[in-house]
Amino acid sequence: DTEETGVMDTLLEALQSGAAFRER
Amino acid sequence: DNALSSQEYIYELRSGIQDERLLNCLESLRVSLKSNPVSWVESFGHEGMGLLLHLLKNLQTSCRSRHESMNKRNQHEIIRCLKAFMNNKYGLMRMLGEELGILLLARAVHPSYPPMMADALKLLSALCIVEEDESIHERILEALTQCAEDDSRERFGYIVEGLALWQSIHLKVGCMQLINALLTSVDELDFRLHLRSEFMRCGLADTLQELKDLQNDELDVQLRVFEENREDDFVEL
Repeated sequence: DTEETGVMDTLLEALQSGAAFRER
Repeated sequence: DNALSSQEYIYELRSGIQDERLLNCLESLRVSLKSNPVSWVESFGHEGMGLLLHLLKNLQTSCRSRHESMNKRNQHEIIRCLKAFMNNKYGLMRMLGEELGILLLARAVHPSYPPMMADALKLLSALCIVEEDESIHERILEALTQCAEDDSRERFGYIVEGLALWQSIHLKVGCMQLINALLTSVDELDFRLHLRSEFMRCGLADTLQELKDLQNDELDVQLRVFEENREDDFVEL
């Protein structure tokens, strides 16, 4: 599924909100 | 209306354009990477990503001191292009597969140009938490270590310096994000304790209270993550 877009935006938002760290 | 095709951008980048003309080309490329479908990005990326990295490497090692400011702006614009390029699964996987890409981003983590450093920090943080690549954390640490050795610095020196010296909140948030990304990506308690203690000895311990005093919402999110993880590790210990 190389067509998937917005991948970096999603990662950056998760970092900014802290959600990326809570899931770990 | 003046947008070029993916192959025309490759031709332009290969032609050896410099300074203002290169900057115009990169700015236009960034818009195209953002606004075109993934098929366009793939068509550009086949050869274009290597060209962008090659250009960035040359600019980072360039000694044209009279053009220092333009040089930095071009480096920054390439990093913004890479960000747009990586905003889809194809581009992200391509970048993860490029050893040079990680190293060049780590080299851009340098306080001499805070806006670029902030963007490089954010991209490295994002790559660090990508689940598709289990070795990425180790590769980012290696890249930071190699860059620091080249400059005869402590490997987290610039990251902590970015927290302490510059007025840019954007940069401080980027520094804390990478610190959190590096720490929370480690499974082993011992290694987390080791990395955190290395950051603290490097100057983070002296800076934390000042950062809290700034009372900035975005920064507070990162500081809370840092403290919560530190407390969790303390309990686990």
